[in-house]
Amino acid sequence: MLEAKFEEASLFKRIIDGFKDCVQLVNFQCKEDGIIAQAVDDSRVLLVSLEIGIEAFQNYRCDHPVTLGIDLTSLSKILRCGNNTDNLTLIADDTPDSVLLLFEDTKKDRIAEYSLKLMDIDAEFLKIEDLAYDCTLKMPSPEFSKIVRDLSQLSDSINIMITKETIKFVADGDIGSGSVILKPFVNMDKPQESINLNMDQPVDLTFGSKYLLDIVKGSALSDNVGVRLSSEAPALFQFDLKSGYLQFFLAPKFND
Amino acid sequence: QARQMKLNEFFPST
Repeated sequence: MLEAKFEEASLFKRIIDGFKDCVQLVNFQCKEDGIIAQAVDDSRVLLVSLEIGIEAFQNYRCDHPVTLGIDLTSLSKILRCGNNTDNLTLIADDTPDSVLLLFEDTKKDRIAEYSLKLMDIDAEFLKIEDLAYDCTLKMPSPEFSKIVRDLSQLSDSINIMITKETIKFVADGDIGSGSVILKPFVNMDKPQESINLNMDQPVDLTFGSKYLLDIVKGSALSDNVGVRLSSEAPALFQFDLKSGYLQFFLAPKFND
Repeated sequence: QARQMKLNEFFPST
């Protein structure tokens, strides 16, 4: 039996909105210690990895591991039926063919109940080992989001270059070019606005704009985005939850 | 022109 209660439906909505536009069919694996999911986009360039730890829930109970195969488009339709401030409980039995979503208005006696049919999703699971990264960057997610949205208008590729004290985003396209340069800094009053950079080796990497535009949709989950870059592996973009995270692994473009 | 790499070129599937 799974009973997973979010204090606010808006958290689960933001999680699903964070990756529903790049993957559609997702297996949510529910275990004693929380819910995990992994999915690869159709072009096999972007991988989404989600972990919702039990601390992110108001109540969580899962006596028996259960996999919920969910079509995110259908799930989104149901999530839109609940109010952001409702309590949301996901309920499934041990061998479910559907999952129940229970929205409870905390101020008035209103309960809405929806049942979502589950799917058998034959998804391959990629084994992601702990990778060694050349650069680790942490910056405000709204700022990262704006840079990606601005530069992606100019080109279908965005170049990220990091040297010791400089983070440079560049787009060079048919209509012109643009670049944004940032320096690490610490904001003592508003630490979430700081930019932290750890660099072992400089990197100069190119990524598809369309995938970065998908990734920045996770910005609603966290004030910050963690970016880990390596010259020899997919980049990792991470939005932390109170307990858990939404991660995107993005394969770079390489010059042949 | 840069070539878009695929995830399988980095991560083995299980």
